[in-house]
Amino acid sequence: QFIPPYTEDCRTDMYPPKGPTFRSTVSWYTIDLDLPPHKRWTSVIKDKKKDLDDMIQAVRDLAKAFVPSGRLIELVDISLPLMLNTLPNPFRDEIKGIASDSGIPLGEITLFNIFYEVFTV
Amino acid sequence: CTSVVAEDSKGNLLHGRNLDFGLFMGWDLKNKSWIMSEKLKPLVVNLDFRRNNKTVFKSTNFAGYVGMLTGIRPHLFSLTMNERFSLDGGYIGILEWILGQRDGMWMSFLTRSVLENATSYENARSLLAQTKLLAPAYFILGGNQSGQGCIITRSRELSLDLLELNVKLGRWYVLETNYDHWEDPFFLDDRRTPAMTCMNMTTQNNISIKTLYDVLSTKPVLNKLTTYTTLMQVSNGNLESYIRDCPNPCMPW
Repeated sequence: QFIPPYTEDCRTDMYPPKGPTFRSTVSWYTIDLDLPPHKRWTSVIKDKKKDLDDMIQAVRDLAKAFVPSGRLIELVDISLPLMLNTLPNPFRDEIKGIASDSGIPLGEITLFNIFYEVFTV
Repeated sequence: CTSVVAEDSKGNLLHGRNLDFGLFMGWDLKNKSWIMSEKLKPLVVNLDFRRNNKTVFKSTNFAGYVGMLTGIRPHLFSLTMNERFSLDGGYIGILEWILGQRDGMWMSFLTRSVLENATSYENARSLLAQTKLLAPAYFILGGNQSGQGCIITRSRELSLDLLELNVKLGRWYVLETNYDHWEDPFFLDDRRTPAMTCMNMTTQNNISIKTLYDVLSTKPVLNKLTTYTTLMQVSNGNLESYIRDCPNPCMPW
């Protein structure tokens, strides 16, 4: 159907995934729960640092579109690290480890981790 | 998002989901895509959480996100969550948290905690239904035995509804998008009807990982927000994921 909502006949023979609706497979990583929380995500972040940085930059750009002065991201960088200290472990220390491994400000990594609660309105 | 738990004619439980995220978070006019959805795609990873060198659970996740949205505890249960929009939403939960009322749990921390610690389908269902949350949500849970599949509709405080598989009544699958199942979906965002049409056409005799992927590949179940598709089978502990694209013409949501 070439007008919204672009419904189509039920697809068949799509599997194994291929063609224009399939971009790529997904890589596997191991998270060792025996490691201290701040070290668990190091190998994942090492591989995905640039992609994580790109995504966070898109969030910064979006925030700047709403508040051009940059005060919104300033608020995130100042206030969310304070809130992080109230989050339960091991989540708190894992988030701190991710911020440390990626070099991305702690408040911005915290914001990513509470995206769901922020966007349910 | 669209999540489905289905039981095949041999009693095997299959669980599939499309993760849709990024609505209204920047539209790329040139590529006709959501900026945030596209930025999230390279971050999709499959994770094998191990303790004492043994798998505890597996998940499909975004690198840098410590909570869980999609996961499987092999041989016990599979779990996905879908966003539930409400005016009594997570921002109120966050405000309460900041003001010191911290008896609720962050949604994705609860799902991770359930995947890590729940010892059975029933135990997982009970934790997901009864734990106080900061934000409303839909939890879609599948088990390892006939009849073990349900949608838990949650407000921040309460479990509002539990819809379970019942093959004797002809309910061989449960399907959730982002609307309460007892109400009609928003008319501009009806992914439920096409998904159910395709499930009904597939029939219980023909449902499999392969045909579940077909259903999740049909527009508008597949749409511009769809980041990944995950397929899980609890009986063999298998989880597989694929990063998706929705070529034009395709619904933005």
